[in-house]
Amino acid sequence: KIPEATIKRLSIYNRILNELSRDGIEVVSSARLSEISGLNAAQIRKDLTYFGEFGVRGVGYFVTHLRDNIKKILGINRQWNLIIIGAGKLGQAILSYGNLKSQGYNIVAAFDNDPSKIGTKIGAYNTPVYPLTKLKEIVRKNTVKIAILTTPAVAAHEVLTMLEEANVEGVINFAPVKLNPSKNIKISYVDLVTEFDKMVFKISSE
Amino acid sequence: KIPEATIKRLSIYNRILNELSRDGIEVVSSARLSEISGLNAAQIRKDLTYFGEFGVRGVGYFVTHLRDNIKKILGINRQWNLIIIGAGKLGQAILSYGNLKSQGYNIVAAFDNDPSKIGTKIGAYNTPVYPLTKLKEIVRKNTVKIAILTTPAVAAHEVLTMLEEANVEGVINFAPVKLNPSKNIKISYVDLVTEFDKMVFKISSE
Ligand SMILES: NC(=O)c1ccc[n+]([C@@H]2O[C@H](COP(=O)([O-])OP(=O)(O)OC[C@H]3O[C@@H](n4cnc5c(N)ncnc54)[C@H](O)[C@@H]3O)[C@@H](O)[C@H]2O)c1
Ligand SMILES: NC(=O)c1ccc[n+]([C@@H]2O[C@H](COP(=O)([O-])OP(=O)(O)OC[C@H]3O[C@@H](n4cnc5c(N)ncnc54)[C@H](O)[C@@H]3O)[C@@H](O)[C@H]2O)c1
Repeated sequence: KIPEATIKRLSIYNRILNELSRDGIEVVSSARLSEISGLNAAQIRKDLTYFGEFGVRGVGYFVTHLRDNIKKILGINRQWNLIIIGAGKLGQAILSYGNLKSQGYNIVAAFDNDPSKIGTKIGAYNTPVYPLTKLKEIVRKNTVKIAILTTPAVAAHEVLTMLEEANVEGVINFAPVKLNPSKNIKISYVDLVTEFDKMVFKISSE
Repeated sequence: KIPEATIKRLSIYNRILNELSRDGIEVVSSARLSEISGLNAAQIRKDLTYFGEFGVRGVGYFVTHLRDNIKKILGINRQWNLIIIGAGKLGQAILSYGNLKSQGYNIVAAFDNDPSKIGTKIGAYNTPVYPLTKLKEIVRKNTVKIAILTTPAVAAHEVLTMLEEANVEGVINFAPVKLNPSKNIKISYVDLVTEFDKMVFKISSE
């Protein structure tokens, strides 16, 4: 099983390689990747050897070749349709975030139980807001596998049950509550408190 | 230098231990911590031995003793005053997030350049919104060391310069842009795309 920290670093390498390729750079060394990302160069070489031989000794890595391989390893060499449940402040900030679309993530629909939001289009990409009764139909029609959960904590369990019934495979959960998923659905928790703890540690350990 | 992945896990252990202590649980095994967190039990034991001997053979870890030690290691055994620059959708979602306050993070002020927001109070904790001209004064008066950056990418560089002049020590940056900080300020980047990539990998590698 590949550690989550390695997957996170691959995601960072992919983003950097995207930028390098956009700037027309064809070859990059692990030292240069280290400089840009702030990650340790030996760690970068170890990560990339884990999946195969991508570098050329004395030359470095071919940017688009390495990027395409990383995309294949991560499974992001294709488009993904997602839905978001809870079209509040956080939901709308995610819906408007340009980087998601440019990385192949399309949030095709938002869901909410607030009557004043249902039937409207929100966010920078005019995403339609549906009632939860439409969940199964939208998931099926758009082959949605991943849902983002940005409802209040009290609503999260009931929404998860509906997502399981709609055969969604993964939920990225922002609501501060421990969920009890069935075995057919994967949950990942995002808590920004961790980012604050990391910064405090950086400052305190000076 | 302690790897960032270890610090992230310590933050997760701290959160779990807080919940266990709230539920009146006094002792916990690495196996139980593994069950709750989804992290590998051997990795947990390795993390905790790195900083000292906290467990008792055959018994486990004393919850409050371990939690207090982790808080000390991370530097979160005290209150931290923060500011946020950019009181838009993402800024307001962060300002209203209850977990920050309960973990000792007080966002004392928001800053924005939108005249309709300046002079108002926003978010669940009625945080005052100031113009950027008040930055230095607020940072000094409240001993602020960390700022959260949730402005559009185009404004990030100019705001960073102002934060450096105000002697802020760390910036948690959400704007999708590479910053060029002076040597006196630490930057951490948060990009939710990484969370999406991690979920795609989980689903694809089934
Ligand atoms: N994990 C993190 O780091 C983090 C950061 C900020 C906020 N949050 C959490 O994200 C969630 C959203 O925060 P916010 O600031 O956007 O809140 P918000 O109140 O602005 O938005 C919540 C939305 O969910 C909708 N909703 C409520 N019950 C629902 C239901 N049963 N089904 C569908 N929609 C429902 C509401 O109508 C509203 O539109 C909260 O749980 C908050 O604690 C997490
Ligand atoms: N990293 C991530 O995962 C992630 C996710 C969502 C959004 N974002 C980013 O976060 C930022 C905020 O997103 P949002 O949806 O809240 O946008 P928004 O437009 O709702 O909010 C931006 C706020 O910044 C203010 N602002 C603009 N220029 C300013 C300046 N010079 N000084 C102070 N304030 C200024 C605006 O008045 C507004 O209130 C954007 O850069 C967006 O790309 C990042």
